[in-house]
Amino acid sequence: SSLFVYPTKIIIKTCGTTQLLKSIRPFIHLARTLNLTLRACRYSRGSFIFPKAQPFPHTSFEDEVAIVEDSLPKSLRHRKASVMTPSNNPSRAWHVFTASADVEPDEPLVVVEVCMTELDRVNALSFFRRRGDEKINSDSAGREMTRLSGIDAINQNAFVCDFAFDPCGYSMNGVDGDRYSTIHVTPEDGFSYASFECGLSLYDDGRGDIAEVLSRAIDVFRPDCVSVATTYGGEDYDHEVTKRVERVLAKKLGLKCRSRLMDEFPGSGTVVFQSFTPRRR
Amino acid sequence: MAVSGFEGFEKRLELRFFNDDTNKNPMGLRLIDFESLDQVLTQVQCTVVSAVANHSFDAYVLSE
Repeated sequence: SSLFVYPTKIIIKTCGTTQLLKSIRPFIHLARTLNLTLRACRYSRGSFIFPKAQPFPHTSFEDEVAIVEDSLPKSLRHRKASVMTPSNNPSRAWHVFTASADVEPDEPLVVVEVCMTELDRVNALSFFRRRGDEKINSDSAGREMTRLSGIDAINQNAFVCDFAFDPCGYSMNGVDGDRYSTIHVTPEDGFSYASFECGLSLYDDGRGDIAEVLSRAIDVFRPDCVSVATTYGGEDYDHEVTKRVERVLAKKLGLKCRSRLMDEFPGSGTVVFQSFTPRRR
Repeated sequence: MAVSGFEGFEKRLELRFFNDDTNKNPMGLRLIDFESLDQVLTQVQCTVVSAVANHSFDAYVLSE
C-alpha cells in the first residue's frame, strides 16, 4: 500500500482488508485546517479476489459509494459511479466513483493503473525472502528484490523507495520530479497479484513514454491476466495511447485485448478500461 | 488477513483540493504533520514502513 501527499492532492492506495474509506473525513478535516477546500474525489478499485473477506462497506460497490458520498461536502455536486464490466469476463470489472465541485476536469496527469494476476512463477520468486537472509532488514531485502526483478529498470530516472515483507511480498514507490509510480506484489501461487501505477503527462512524447514504461513493468511480472485503467483527468482522451497499450501487451506477452470500455465522469475526465488474456494457442 | 489468501486488488482514493492560495502556502497538504497522518492511517489499519520525499511530493510505503 502507498500514500502520496502533494501540495493539493492526496492519493492513498491500500490492499488487503483495510478500511480505506475511513480516511476521507479526516483528510478533508486536516486540509481544512490548512485553508484548503476539497475540489474532487475519485475512488476506484478492481474486482476483489476474495470479496467475502472484505469488511463492510467494501463488500459491495453500492455500499462503498454510499459511504463516500456521505463523507463528501455537498459542494462536490458533479458525481458519478460506474462499474465498467467486460462482457467476456464480468468478474473482472473496474469500479469508479467520482465527485467534483467543477464540471471541468483540470488534472494534467494521465494515470495508468495496471492490475496483473497469474504472474510468471519464476519471476514471482524474486519477491520471496530467501532462507537464511532473515537477518537482512526489510529495506535491504526490498532493494535486493528491486534489483533482482529488474524493477529498477522501469524508470531509471526515479528514486525507488522499496520494502520487502516477510515471508514474501513487496512494495515500492518511485519518485521522479513530480511523477510518482508505485508497485505492490503478492507473489504466492494461486492468488499471485501485482499492481503497477504511474502518473504520466502526454506532452514531450508522453504516449511513447506510457507504452515504454508499461512494457518494462509488464516484463517484470509476465502475467497471464492484465487489466489497464487509463484515467484522463483533464487531458482529452487519446486513442493513440489506447492502441499503444494494446500493441505493447500483444508484442511483449502475446496478450490479446478482450475488452475495451470507456466512460466519462463529470468534472473528473475519462476512464478507459482494457482487459487482456493470452491469445489462444 | 483474508481466509484463503491475501487480497491483491487494491482500493484507491484520490482527493484533490483547490489551490487558490498556493502563493501564501506553497507546501499545502505537505504541512500536515506526520502524527496526524499516522492517526488517519491507523483508522485505515495501515502503518508507514518506509518514506521518501523530494521537492514535489511525499511518498510513503504502507503496511497493513
